[in-house]
Amino acid sequence: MNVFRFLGDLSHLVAIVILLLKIWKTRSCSGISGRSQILFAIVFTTRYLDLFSNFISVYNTSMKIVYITCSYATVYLIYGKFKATYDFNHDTFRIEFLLVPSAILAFLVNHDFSPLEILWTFSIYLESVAILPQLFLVSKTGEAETITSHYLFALGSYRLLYLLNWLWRYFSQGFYDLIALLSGILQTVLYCDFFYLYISKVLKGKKLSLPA
Amino acid sequence: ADGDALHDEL
Repeated sequence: MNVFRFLGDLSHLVAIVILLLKIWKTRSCSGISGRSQILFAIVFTTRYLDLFSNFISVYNTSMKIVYITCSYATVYLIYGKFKATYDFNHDTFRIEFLLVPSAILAFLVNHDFSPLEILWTFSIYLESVAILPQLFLVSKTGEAETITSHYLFALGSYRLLYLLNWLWRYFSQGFYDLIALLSGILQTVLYCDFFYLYISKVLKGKKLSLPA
Repeated sequence: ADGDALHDEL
């Protein structure tokens, strides 16, 4: 475990908790894409199926449980408890266009043609594009609440920190995983314009609004 | 499981 990976996991955890708290405290999921949250729940489910069969460390198992629990709780809050505040008019990105290609690619390009490995690969490909419905929603509404932009910044930073973690592991252990690396690069690239807006606007106290 | 199939990252 190196510092980049630890900070990456921390950033990911902060993002997930920020979102859950935002919805719970404001009792509203306005500006949040339920579809992205469904995709994240699928990502964690398909990636952590080895939760009980494959013990790596207390840290690893407990973080997986937290991620899965929080992601399902978030989906429940959006589509269950606070569905009256769900912005279904704008949250219209066709997630089947993300699910099907990820599934096909997972069958074609993977490290090992076993069920667990193909599901892991599917979760990696899906995670790289899972934020698209959320970014699409922000672009359609033209703005995002400040707390939502903090959520997106933490979420985007997590995979950026993982890229640094893989760089570190390559030079220190000669370890690399092209599937995770290339997906992580795509995932991080999708946040670039958001990162620019966040740093140039939100950090100066302005609201995150996209140029109309 | 052999090394590479074992994913130790989250």
